[in-house]
Amino acid sequence: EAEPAVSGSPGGACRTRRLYVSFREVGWHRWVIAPRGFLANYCQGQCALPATLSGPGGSPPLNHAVLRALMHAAAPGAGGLPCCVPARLSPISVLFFDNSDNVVLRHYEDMVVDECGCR
Amino acid sequence: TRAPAPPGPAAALLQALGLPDVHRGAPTPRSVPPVMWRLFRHRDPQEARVGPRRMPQETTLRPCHVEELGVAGNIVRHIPDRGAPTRLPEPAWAAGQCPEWTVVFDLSAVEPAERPSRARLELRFAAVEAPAGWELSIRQAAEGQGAGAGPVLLRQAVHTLGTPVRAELLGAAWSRNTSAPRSVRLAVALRPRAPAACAHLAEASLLLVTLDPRLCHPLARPRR
Repeated sequence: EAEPAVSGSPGGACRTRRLYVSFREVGWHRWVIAPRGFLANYCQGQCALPATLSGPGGSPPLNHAVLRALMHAAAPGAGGLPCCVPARLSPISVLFFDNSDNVVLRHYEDMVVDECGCR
Repeated sequence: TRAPAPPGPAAALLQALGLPDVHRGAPTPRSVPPVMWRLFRHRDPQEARVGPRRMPQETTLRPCHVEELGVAGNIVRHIPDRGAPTRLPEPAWAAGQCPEWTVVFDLSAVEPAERPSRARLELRFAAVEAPAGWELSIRQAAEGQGAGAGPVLLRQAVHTLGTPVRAELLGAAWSRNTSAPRSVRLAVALRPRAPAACAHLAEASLLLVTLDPRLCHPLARPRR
């Protein structure tokens, strides 16, 4: 269940978009006990100037990304724009049955996009 | 001989998530132990964030640490006793002699890279209380009936059977700082300290906490 993707340019600045991952949708609901799904989110949007400089979502852009955006503004097409990617992620815990019918609680890092940035 | 087929995308994805096998589908129905629900609710940041009860621990949760159990770890398993279905009916107990039960835990799902930090044996007994209390003893059990048991690994006093009896196996059943064995077979005995009726082992389980360093990011480095 995702927020509609932005296609092509201009499309808006790079930012976090809503994406809910349902374990039923991916067919894991018989062995994943909890949660039923989680808000994973994703990143999409343009990393052109000035959005690249402002650091959407509060995440400072990499110097490299700023220079690439500057280069692109000066000579479009040379190397393209920086990428809009996760800049800060958070973990989730998943409770599930394993193949030996043990009940397992596992902690997974980097499962939820909290913040996107131009990289 | 033909080389094994490369894993498909689904298997590769599960391997990346630390699940070596494609899940076989529907598990055998069994209830989820309350301790696992408690640990899940404590650990789950999304539940803490969006749930009606905002948890004060949200900001203080340490990565790769199980706060409720006070140990390092990122995987907690509740492993049921596999010996119960094959356990023989207890014979008529001779005076002063209480039975010994064999409990078996299958740890084959634990990967060699995982480092156990807690292995808590949990035993539920049915018994009339003994005024002087009980003594729990645990020995390594050998394979096969009548094969005997090894030396005592652990001995501890038990004051009441009203709550589950817990015993830490790490450092007793196997060494700390080593991988978990493929399986653990233990001979469990509970004897009253003064003449009293014997207890009956109703349920046994193992709560195993491990740390898989591959899933544990090092602490964030300061920005340069």
